[in-house]
Amino acid sequence: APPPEWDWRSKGAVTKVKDQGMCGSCWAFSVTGNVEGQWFLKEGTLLSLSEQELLDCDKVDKACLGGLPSNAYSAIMTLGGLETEDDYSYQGHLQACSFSAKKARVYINDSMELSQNEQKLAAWLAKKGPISVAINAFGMQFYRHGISHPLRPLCSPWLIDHAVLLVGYGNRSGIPFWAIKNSWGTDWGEEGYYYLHRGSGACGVNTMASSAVVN
Amino acid sequence: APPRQAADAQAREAAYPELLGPARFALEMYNRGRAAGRRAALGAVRGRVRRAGHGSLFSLKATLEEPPCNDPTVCQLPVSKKTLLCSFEVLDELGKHMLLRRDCGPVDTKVTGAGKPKSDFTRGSALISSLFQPYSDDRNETLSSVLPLLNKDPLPQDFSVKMASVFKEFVTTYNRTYETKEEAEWRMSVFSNNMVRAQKIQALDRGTAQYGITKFSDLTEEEFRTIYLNPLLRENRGKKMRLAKSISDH
Repeated sequence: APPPEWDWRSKGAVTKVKDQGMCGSCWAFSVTGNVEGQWFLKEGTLLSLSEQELLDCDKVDKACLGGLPSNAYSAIMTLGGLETEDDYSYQGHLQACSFSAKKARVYINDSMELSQNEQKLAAWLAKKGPISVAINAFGMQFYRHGISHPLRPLCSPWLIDHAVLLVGYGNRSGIPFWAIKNSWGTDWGEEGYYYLHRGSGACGVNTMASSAVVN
Repeated sequence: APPRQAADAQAREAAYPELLGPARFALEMYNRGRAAGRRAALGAVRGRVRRAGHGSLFSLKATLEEPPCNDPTVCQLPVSKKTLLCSFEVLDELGKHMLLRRDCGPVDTKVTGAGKPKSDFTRGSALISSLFQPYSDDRNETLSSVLPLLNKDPLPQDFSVKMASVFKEFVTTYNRTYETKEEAEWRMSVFSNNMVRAQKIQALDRGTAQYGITKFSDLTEEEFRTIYLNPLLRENRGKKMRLAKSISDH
């Protein structure tokens, strides 16, 4: 059974909260957050990685109009890796691809889909690092703090429209939660984080969990 | 009489000519930002009015006729002409209108098959529409306990002044600038409507979350979805990935 709680932020595996700006690029932030964690666990170095490279060079996805983590992992493998945020900084709109393989600091070997069982997801997270997930963003426009637990029909797992990163889990006053890193800046939510009920499949959090593989 | 009946006693059916001004304002707000050929038209309208501060609060029910859309640059799939049933709350104070609430939904003319098993999704959407159905005058307890600003009778004397000061604080906090006075008025209407939406979401949350004013509070739901969300995620899963072994399998 997984530990009762876990938080990769306290273990140095999570970079600061970023801000996607007026652009539907959450998918890129969810994937770079996962790869940052995988690289940290494999190499012991935490690097802030480039989302702009994915916006500009992942030709399968649609930059600010949306994308899918599974396509993004493929694009990273095809391109030959990811540059750092400093080397390929975020602009928040599509540009011509200027990726340079010589500058790539991180590579991945594969990607995989994770279990839809939240108990198994917690065990995987505690052992293997932050997880890329996709959720229904119902109510997040007005979320300020606390553990969100919307009625299921209002936050249907069929209407997934946002990608984020699971960085930890635990209980607050006996209520189980996922600690979720969002990409809307630190002036939203709990310093950029969103807390969602764990164990009830809330908002489809368990339906599209995935991770890169770094051998 | 209990407060609610007293409130309703003060609310009275409004004559059609009296409704036209608020109804046209609500339609103008609904059509804002739309090209000429894409604007909805006002169908039938009826409603009630009650005293509110220095003015009147109109609770309207109106049908809107949405024009057909065949232009793929505007609507991804062709949309035939459709009728919406809308509920609006318009505050008319000192000659100024403010749209406090807007709930619109398709007029459901289909009769679902009796006993037809509802998928989780269908049942959910039915529940959503019942939870968020056009606002009726006989407020149910949930909303009346949740929407203090709109349910005090009479409305606080300077309701729109209160709302204006909250909005002003929002503008300062999030360093908003609007190009024109009309834009600022429009954004305040959106902000006010969003306050009501946030309170509804709050009332229906089973966790400990707090909802309220955020940096997105002056965006309509459509704007927020279009700019910040990623509907591609629901359309397909993209490239199939292999399934990871569970930790216990390792």
